[in-house]
Amino acid sequence: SNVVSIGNKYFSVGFDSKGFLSSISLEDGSEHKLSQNFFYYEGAVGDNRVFKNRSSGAYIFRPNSTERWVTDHVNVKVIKGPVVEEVHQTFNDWISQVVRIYRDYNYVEFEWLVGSIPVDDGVGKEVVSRFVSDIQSSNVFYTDSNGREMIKRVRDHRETWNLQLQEEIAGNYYPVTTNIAIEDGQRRLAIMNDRAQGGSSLQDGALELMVQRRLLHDDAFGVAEALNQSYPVRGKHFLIFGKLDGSVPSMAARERFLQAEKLLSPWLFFSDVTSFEYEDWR
Amino acid sequence: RVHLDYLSEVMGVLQHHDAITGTSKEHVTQDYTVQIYSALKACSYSAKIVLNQLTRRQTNTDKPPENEHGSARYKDEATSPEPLFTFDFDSCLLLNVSACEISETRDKFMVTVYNALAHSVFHYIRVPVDGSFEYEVTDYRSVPIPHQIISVPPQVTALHPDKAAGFELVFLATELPPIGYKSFFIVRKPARMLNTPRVLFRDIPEVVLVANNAQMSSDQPQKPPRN
Repeated sequence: SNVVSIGNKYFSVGFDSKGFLSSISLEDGSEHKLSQNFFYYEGAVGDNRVFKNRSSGAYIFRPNSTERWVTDHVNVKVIKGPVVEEVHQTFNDWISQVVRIYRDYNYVEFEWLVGSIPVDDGVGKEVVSRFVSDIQSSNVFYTDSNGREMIKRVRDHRETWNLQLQEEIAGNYYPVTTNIAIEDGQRRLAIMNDRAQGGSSLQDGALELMVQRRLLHDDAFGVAEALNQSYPVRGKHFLIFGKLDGSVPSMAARERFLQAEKLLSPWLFFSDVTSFEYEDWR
Repeated sequence: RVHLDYLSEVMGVLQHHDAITGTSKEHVTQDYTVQIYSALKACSYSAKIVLNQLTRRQTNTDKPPENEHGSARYKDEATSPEPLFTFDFDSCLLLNVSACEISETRDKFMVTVYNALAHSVFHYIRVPVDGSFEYEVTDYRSVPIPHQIISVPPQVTALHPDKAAGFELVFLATELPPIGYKSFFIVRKPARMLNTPRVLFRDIPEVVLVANNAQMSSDQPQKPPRN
């Protein structure tokens, strides 16, 4: 029932009594609202004869507008040590996550594990991790372009024609290869991923990334199979939060270096040296 | 070269839009997995040979003869003097589910960290280990590396219950040189055997191993790498 926090010399993040991420505190002492949770969209189901009856499937993301939170209470295990501090969160039988802060890194790492997604209820599910802050992003968010420059996205808007969205969720989703971000002139929140995912900002201050999907129907675009395999998937999100003015290094530099370090992360090789003494090896 | 070409070809196949987006049929996806796995294994085998030749050169105390271009190289690796020691460099393809046969079962193992970036980085290393032991992590200067053993969530070990021991050893690898590598010597011991006195060689200067010229020099003071 206690509120817990983990952190390092750069910042700390707090968790509320229900086990959810609730705040982030920067090194200048300022505290900001920041929460994270998992939920899923239910996939649309239809006979695919006309557009409005299209099912959500391998090619298209088409929720039926139903958004369901996976839990209202998270089981939490807190581990603190000299190198890394972690909060192990168990959301339900098929979603868990480790929130991690290393001693010398200025970002928060979220290592999620989702699956096998149950479909005993006959409902296809598209699982999303959503971060909510108090940043006033004014309908604007940014996604990367295949790891290169960031592109400005405006919710419910296209640059070259008047848009009337029929599907307000899927219609605001964009490809996120490495980075999605929001800002309000003072602060910036960026979520970087370890693989290409779909993402959006469906309300001011919020960012979401789809992490896993399991659907029971084909969408009739050619694959002729439903995305109905029960694989568990493990991946990482990296959260960078900070002030835009006076931040050294700048937020953009922090994101760019982290992007390079995660896309070209070090390779590990293991060698059995059982027959050697350390001095020989040295 | 043959193995590299094989991997290149498979990577070419996997550039197909259905392979990238997940819109291929299930059995096709499984075949993609088989192809990329076998190509990686083939290149891993080649890399092992290349790295062992590199080790052989670096651990030879005799200076190899120079050729007409002035580069020091044995004409025939088979005729070069026997190395002081050799070992294999293996990839653990199950690291994404916190499992690695070598690090979880061996009393002594080496972790080599290769930095593919053109600038120096530091990186936290996570190595799957058996949690019933204590560990010592030492770099090539005999400097003990602070580390932490941390449990892996049971949901992760459940993915491979027969392979994952359920713990990870975490330590910071500092100053990984650009396009180069560092190695760490890791020993597991019962807790009572730890903290035994050891001679420290702190006066040995930093040695930077760079992959493209594969030289090891410690005679001259090393300039810190420019970031």
